Amino acid sequence: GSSSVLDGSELQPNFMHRRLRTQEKREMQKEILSILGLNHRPRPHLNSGKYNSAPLFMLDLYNSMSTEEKSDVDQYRSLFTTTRPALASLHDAEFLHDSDMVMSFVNSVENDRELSPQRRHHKEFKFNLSQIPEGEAITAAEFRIYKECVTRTFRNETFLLSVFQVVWEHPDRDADLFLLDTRRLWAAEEGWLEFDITATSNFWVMSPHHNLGLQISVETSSGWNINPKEAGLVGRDGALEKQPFMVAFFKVSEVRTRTAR
Amino acid sequence: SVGRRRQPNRNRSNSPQEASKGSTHTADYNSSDQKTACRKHELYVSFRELGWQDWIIAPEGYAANYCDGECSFPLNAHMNATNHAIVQTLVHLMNPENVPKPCCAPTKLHAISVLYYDDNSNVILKKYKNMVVRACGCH
Repeated sequence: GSSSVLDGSELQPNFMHRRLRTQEKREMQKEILSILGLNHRPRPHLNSGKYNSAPLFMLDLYNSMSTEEKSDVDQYRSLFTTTRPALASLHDAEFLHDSDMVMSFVNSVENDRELSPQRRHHKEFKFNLSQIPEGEAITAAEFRIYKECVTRTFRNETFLLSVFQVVWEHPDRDADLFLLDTRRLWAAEEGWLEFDITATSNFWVMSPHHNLGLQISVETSSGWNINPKEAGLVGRDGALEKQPFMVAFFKVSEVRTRTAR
Repeated sequence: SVGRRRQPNRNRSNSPQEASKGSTHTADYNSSDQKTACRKHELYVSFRELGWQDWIIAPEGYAANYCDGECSFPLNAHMNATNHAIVQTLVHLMNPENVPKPCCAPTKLHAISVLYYDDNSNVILKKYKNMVVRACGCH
């Protein structure tokens, strides 16, 4: 009744309307899901809070899109520099402009594995890319991790953060890693760090069994490996709005036609 | 030949014969036409009322709108009528049994963006083209 899609108040007074029956309502829901390109209603598991960093980042992007109906990049630029650059950057605005879809992925690693003594401070991240809709091609992808200021422990210290792609895992020894990027960080630095993982993500989409995730390591300027947490990098036990995540921008690569149901 | 016959169920004063009788009738035609003419009607699809707020983060719903109304001769009143709609009307008048009138349909459609969770709690922001009717016209 009141939950029907056809709300009488929105219709003209002379429009003869009726309430949808339960079956009709279900059919209507199916039709709207079909318009949205979905086979079924998603059932997300939001145990760790609805609005952690990934949804907040996406909400930032959404708000920037919904306030504009304009299309040129300059307008996105002004929007991002004048309103809320908290999570989404100008960089993202430009990707957004060229994208048909943006998707964020939460880190699915729940417990740290026992790694070798050489890699005991490495942290692992895994992202489930299995639900990327067909016909979407990744045009850009980023791994994002938040760094907090740590001047109390490491005054004037610099760190070297390395991001690796896990290429192969072995039962009896450390995994083979491929170095994707390194970044020198100041102890006092605070904010989101973005790493381009476009090529890696495309590889994972083409070859899902090779999606073995990422690893990061942190070295001090004197070459000591330290726990990323000591360098201020926020992990799973940190604040919800600072959780690491991955974001990918997509372009539709094929014409989608709705098939008859 | 256009005014040769009149369909029994069309008692509205918009037939060509009546339209040609004089200005008074034309005025009548216009007043009734305004009520039934092809135009945009408001219709809000509420994701909230569908009980989908657990997976659709934004928006709460969207003004999809729809087009409804008559596309009757003459089409001057329908500012958004396509050129072909005028030809379609003329052919309909000549052969009303077999050729339909032009359709009242969207002439301008806009996109919306939807932000939602998938089953893995990943978040998707997607642009959907042609979701909102901005203008209607006769095709």
